[in-house]
Amino acid sequence: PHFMIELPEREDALCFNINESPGTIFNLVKDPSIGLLVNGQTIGDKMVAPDGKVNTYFGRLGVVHHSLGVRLEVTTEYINLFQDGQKVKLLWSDQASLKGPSVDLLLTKDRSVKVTLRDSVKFVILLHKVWKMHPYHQDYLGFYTLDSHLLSPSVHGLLGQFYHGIEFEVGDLRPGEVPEKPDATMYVKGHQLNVTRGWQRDFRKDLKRGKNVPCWFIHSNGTGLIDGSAEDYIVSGLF
Amino acid sequence: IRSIQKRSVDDAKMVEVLSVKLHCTVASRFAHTVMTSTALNKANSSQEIFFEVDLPKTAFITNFSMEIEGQIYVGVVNEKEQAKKQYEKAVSSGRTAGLVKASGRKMEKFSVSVNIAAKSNVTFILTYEELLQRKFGKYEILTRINPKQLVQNFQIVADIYEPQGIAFVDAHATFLTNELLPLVEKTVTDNKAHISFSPTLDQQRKCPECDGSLINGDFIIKYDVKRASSLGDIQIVNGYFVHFFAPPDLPRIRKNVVFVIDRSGSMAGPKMIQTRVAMESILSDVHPDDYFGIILFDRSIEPWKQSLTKATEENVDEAIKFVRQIYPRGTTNINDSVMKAIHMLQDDRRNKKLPERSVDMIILLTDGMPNEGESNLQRIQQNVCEAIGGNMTLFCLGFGDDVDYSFLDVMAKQNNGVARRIYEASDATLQLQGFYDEVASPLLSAVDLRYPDNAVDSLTPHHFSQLFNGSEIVVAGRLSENDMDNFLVEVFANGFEQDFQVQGEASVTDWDVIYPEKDYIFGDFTERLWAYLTIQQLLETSKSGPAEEKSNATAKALEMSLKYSFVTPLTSMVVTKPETEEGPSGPLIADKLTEEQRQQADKQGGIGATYLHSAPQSGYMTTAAAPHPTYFVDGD
Repeated sequence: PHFMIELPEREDALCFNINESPGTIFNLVKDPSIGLLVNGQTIGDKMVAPDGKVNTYFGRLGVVHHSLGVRLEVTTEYINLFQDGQKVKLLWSDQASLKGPSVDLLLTKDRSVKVTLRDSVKFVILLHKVWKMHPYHQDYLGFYTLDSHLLSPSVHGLLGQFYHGIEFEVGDLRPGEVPEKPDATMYVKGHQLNVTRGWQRDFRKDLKRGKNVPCWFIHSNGTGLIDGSAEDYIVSGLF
Repeated sequence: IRSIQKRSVDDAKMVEVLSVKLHCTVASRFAHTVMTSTALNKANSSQEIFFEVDLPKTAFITNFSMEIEGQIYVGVVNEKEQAKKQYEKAVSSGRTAGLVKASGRKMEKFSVSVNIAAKSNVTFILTYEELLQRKFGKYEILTRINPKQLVQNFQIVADIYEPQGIAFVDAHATFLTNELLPLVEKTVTDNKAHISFSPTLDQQRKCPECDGSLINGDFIIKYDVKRASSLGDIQIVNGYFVHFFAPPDLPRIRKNVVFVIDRSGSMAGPKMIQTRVAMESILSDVHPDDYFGIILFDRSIEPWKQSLTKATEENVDEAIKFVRQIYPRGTTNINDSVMKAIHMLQDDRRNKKLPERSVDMIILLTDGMPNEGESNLQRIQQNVCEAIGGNMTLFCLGFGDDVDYSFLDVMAKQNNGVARRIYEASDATLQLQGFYDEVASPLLSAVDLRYPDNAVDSLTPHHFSQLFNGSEIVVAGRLSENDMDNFLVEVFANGFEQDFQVQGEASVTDWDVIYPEKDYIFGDFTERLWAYLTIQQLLETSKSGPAEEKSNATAKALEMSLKYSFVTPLTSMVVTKPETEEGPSGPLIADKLTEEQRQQADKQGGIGATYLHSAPQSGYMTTAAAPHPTYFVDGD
């Protein structure tokens, strides 16, 4: 999956990829003070493509909010919402709007589910539908944080650690391996990283083609940008 | 010609296309094309038969008719609002109507359908006219053909009459195989050419046993005329005159060009890569005598150098290295970037850094709406126009669908330039280079064509900021007196090293003498050519002219469109369809899309049908949403 931290005030963005073997579960957001967890499990392609590239995506996402008593499971097939011992199962082919005391959920058929957890976080999960007969690829999910300002300063995780901003500087722009993607040096979190100008896609407005967002790409699974290494965010279960 | 087709495959076999004929007559660059198609409904029940034609965007439909069982249904050109009412009435009563749809870069689609009784014939006849534009030293007649099935009588014929004499004629098609190639017949004499292409049923077949047709693609005729006189060619026919001005063998004049390149975040990805590649190529092509500057902009403005630089090999190499390093970021500040370019040219002129005899131009490339600095579009246009003050030319390239094309179009026209859409596609690099090539070699600047005040009226524009190599200036007018003995024509312009000044007397062109065997070309084509040019000029004034002239120009353009039966953006052609067994049918409407409507249609999925109901755009979004960070994870 590709991770993107867009910083409009700096008119810039940071991005990195994390590639681990399919099935790995990563912690994306963790706010222990309110008991919030967002975890994602990766899936791979159906088979290795002729170019030998192994791509992974998120195929299953789990969200738990202990204080609110909410548990949400989103796969490429269905959406399960548990709240106060009650379970609601929705299919992506449904169109639904649920309003509860702790959670609001708006499901747009075959496209997205927007979730608002009362007084904590708002996010949207996109469903990327791939042609069923595609020899290699399969459906996958995208996770977009819409509002995180109510989370505590202790929020962490692969995405969560950036919710309170990040300081970085970029300099020494120079030709890269590919002419259209220059390299530069980034100073971040006390590290000096070789980064490359590139772009990744934001699919919120255009689910099919996405919108290119220019960003500084941090190599090696975001090493140097993220706290610790990608392995540190691997967890054993979705909840 | 996409010609006649049927909804389902089985039913389609019950429709036989008897003939498809395209006859194009060109008289002094004015092309009059008649497309005729006849089909037979072989079924035992009535069927809906479709007629679809791609015609050039620069053409105006002048007539459309259908002949069904001996009855002819003729189109009438109406004011658009009036036609719209008819259309909406038909739609509200549940009846269908035909439409012109947006289609492609050069062509637009005309599409109608009609219900035909069992064992009956239908003949569709569509006529359109256009003034062929000279680009890169050639005129081009483009016909798109896709008859969907084999046609018993298939024919493309073009007759070109050019009293100046024909320099060359090329005819080719994208679908021509070695077998089909000899079927393109071309006869060229001094001042006329005849081209025909008429494959038999068997020659149309993809293979001996199959029904698929090879005939699918573009049929293109290119030609140019001979040019001997520096004054150009003036033709006076039936009380109207037309002056074609493109003198031969002129040396190019030096130019000073500032490229203003958008590098805002929305340019990320292929657009930025294609821009870099195109700029590398364009910079390599800048003539060593020219001066150039580069300004990159997003929210900030970054000039390559603070003044223009001579295009020496070393400077070009350095500039190429600079453009290779453009990367996208930030928002879009069009106002300040264009103003910077204007000031750069003005400062260099003032400090005598630029050759005295040279032309100044700015080429703006952007893909988005201004959302930084001045974002009110009208104020940007006003600022730019006031700063330029008619002393330089502004060309605007709108990359993709997110930019408001009409904003760029008006701004370019207010400053003697043109705007061009660059389509997001794999060939965007070539589109950018192609545009630069068109304007790369100015031959004359401040071109002023003068005619006797007392002898002519209703002149089309006759002052041009530049004449580019391979192009042509066309001026037409109406004669106010019959005495043509002293019809003095003068042209003043700035040339390479000296002023260009020619004068001469025009004489009446007697077509009967030049073409004695052809007593009738297609009516009063010189008058229609004048009307076509005048309407185009009025339509431009109605968009980009001073406020007080806009409504007058619109009213005049509408009046002339109705008088000469041109389907322009102000008019529609309405054809009343015959009644069917189910009851009366709604009218068919043929419309002309503006580039903005085409862009809107492209955004909505390529069909222009919805524009008929869309509200007019009266204002612009001038504020951007407050920025807030976004964090996400997704897959490519």
